[in-house]
Amino acid sequence: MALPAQLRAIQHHLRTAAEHEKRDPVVAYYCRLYAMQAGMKLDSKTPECRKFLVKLMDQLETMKKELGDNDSIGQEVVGNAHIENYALKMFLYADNEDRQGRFHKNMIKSFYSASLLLDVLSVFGELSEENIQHRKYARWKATYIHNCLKNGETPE
Amino acid sequence: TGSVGTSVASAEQDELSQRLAKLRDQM
Repeated sequence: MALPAQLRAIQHHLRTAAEHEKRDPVVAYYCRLYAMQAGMKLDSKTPECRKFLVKLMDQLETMKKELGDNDSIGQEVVGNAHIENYALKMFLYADNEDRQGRFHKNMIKSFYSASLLLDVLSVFGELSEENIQHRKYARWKATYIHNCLKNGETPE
Repeated sequence: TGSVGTSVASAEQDELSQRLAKLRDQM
């Protein structure tokens, strides 16, 4: 189902969920949970948004049943650790490539996905100051390096 | 139709909120 324009702010989280459907269903589940919560704050009034969010909720409930015996889904603290470890793994990979001066699409995507997953971490509660800084840095780096490569410049 | 539409909308919104709360409670 097409994403209504009013919910554009969650499109990348939903895309990350789709990319992890098979690779890491726990990541997919929490990306969709974040998108659901954020989407309801963005717009759950207009009919097309409500229809989209109902479908997303159906998907979440189905995933919940399928993954029910997984502790990362059943226990919030385990889920939190799962997402945080995954986000930081992506961040460290991209940061290492950056420090080695290896600039490419994969490392840009890893910086950006790390920032999205740090958004997702907020379903478990307030982000730590460290994670807020990581998210800001990762999003800035992804944008900066993407623009450098687009303009044919070498990132510092 | 305006008021009916609004009450349907808010009923559906409430239902979504309840489903989300239930999903989270089971975590």
